[in-house]
Amino acid sequence: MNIFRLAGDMSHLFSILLLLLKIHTIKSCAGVSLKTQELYALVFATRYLDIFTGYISLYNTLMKMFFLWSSFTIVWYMRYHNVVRRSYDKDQDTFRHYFLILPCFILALLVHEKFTFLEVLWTFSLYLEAVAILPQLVLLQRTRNVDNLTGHYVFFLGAYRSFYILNWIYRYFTEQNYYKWITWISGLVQTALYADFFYYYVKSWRNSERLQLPA
Amino acid sequence: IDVEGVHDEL
Repeated sequence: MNIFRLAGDMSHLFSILLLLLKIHTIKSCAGVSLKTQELYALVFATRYLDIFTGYISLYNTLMKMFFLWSSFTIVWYMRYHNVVRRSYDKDQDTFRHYFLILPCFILALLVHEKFTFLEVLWTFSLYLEAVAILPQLVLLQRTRNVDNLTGHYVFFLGAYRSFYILNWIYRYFTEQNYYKWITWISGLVQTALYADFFYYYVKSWRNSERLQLPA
Repeated sequence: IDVEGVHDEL
């Protein structure tokens, strides 16, 4: 564990806590894409199957359990909670997320480290995570006016990805034989998707005004 | 140390 990976994990944890806080206390999920949240739940469900087969550390196991629990809790809130579900922008959140799942799965069947059940699902989760933010970004672009919590949520998700890139660079130079092409490339794609959002986020922060995205 | 087939990142 190095400082970049810890900072990345903490940003990830913090982003989810922000989202849960918003949903739980304000009882609103306005501006949050259910499609993206469902994709994340699928990402964690397929990636963390190794929770049953291997042990790395208590930290690792607890984080995995948190990510699994929180992603399904958020989906549950948005779909079934009496108050929260009414604030969901269903008509705006129209990205066809099913179209992301199949290509990612086919790609995982073709490009992977090892052709085993867990390994293919793990690879699928990496590809899917890379594009899972797309419905959220499309929703932000559509609604344009982004409330603070949703903006911070996406910002910290992007920070998590950026720290992971620094972590890979650090590990590449400090560990022997550490190279993970699949993880790196899908991670880079994922981080690149945030670039546009980051630009407007930092701009609004510097002008200390509300985040507004161009149409 | 990264063992083959073990993913230690989250």
